[in-house]
Amino acid sequence: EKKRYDREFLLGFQFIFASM
Amino acid sequence: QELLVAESLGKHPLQNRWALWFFKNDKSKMWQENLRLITKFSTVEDFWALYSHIQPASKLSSGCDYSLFKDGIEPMWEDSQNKRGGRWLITLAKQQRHTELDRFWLETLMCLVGEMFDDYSDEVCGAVINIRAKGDKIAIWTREAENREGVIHIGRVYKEHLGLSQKVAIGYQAHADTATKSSSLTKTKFVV
Repeated sequence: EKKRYDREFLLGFQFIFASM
Repeated sequence: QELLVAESLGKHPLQNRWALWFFKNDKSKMWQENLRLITKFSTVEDFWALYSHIQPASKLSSGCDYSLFKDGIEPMWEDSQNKRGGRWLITLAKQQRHTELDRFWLETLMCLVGEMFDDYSDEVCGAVINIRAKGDKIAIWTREAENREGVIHIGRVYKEHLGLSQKVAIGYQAHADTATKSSSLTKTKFVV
């Protein structure tokens, strides 16, 4: 199965570093 | 092995490993010397770590490029996987550098790393952003300009992700044509 991610899923990780 | 490591860390692996390149136009150096590999990544988390770490495209000086290509493909026409291909080209007006450029580039990167072109994602080689005084350019490069169905599908999906209105047309040019003509005369093979 190809690993696909939609836009919303990807954006969900954008600011993960700020919170870490 | 990389996949196992990524997953064991709880990271989300990407379908491909991607390489981000940076080009700075230094006239005193050979073209190849001006092109530098920044780093490679293959997880969602590492993509964002890199993206949040580098200079936004709109802050680069004129003459610079970013290129994001699948690992193993170099960001140049001559690469064997680019040679028969072409690009969907987005040309921006000068004032769009401050309004749309960064957003368009991020949408482009997400289309690539998220494999958002359905069955045609394997047609994608990479994407390039050129920061130029006369108007910036963003393009998605595909590997086979003759693969009409794949090229058109990628163009339509890309246009949708950029949120371009139906009134705005974007063109696809084969690298073989771009390489031989001045940009204003380059033949457009497909339009969406």
